[in-house]
Amino acid sequence: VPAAPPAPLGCDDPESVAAAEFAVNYINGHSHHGYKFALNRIKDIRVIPQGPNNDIMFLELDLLETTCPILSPTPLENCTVRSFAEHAVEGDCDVKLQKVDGTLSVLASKCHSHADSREDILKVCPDCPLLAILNNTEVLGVVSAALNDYNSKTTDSYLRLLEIGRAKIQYHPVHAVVTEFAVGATNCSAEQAKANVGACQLLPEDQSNFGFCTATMVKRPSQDLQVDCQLYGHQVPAPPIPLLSRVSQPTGQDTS
Amino acid sequence: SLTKRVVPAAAQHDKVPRPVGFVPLPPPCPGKILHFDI
Repeated sequence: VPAAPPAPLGCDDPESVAAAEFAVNYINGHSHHGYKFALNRIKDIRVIPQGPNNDIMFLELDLLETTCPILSPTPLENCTVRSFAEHAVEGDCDVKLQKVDGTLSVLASKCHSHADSREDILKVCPDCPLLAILNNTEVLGVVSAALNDYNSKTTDSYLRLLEIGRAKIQYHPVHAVVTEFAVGATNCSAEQAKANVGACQLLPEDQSNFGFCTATMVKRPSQDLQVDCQLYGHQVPAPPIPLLSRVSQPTGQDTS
Repeated sequence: SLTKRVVPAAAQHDKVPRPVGFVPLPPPCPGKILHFDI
């Protein structure tokens, strides 16, 4: 009597979790924008046997944005998932993997990320500041002022803006703009940049030194700007395959 | 002479009785939520 087909894999089975973690590491390792994402839930898994010890696996994953920028060397397990009140961002990913003799590889991946709905946040936290769209003029102004302020005070290399990661604007109890943005070191010192900033270019890939800044500008009742930038030091970059888009609009984006 | 055997009353449940401590398996998918649902 032919052997009964194996029971379908459950989404919480160890084999499914291992495949999902492999997929999430692949997505984070091949994206160059925004933040690292962590696994929140395996929505579905389908396994299609191709032959002995050879399966194609289709995974549907729910991910959540963490507070670690994508270029940060911090291991994913040490990255905090952004809380609901911080205006969480969710990633929905469909991943196709192959498992041959127990070795996994990603064949394709398509992800869509979107911020949680503003109504949901305000329902739970009426005063929580919400994500602003990244080309908001107030946001652009604060990022520019913050980077200029940092470069005017640093004795290290002149930093250039890579991308704005996220920004929030709050109106009470004070009117403040909170921004996070990725930066890259250039081939100039801050002093040289004063003379000829046009000559300051990001360091070539084999010397690249990326970092991350947070800046808060309080506008009312009094003007105050706080900037903090951390450089990671040189890291060997993974091949760029943009898989998980940034939420540059609270409505999200598709990438594959 | 034939005598009719007494047949015990049918079990209360016409279904196969469940073993003691039977816990239905959770549905295979979706999996559990690790952080929170948005």
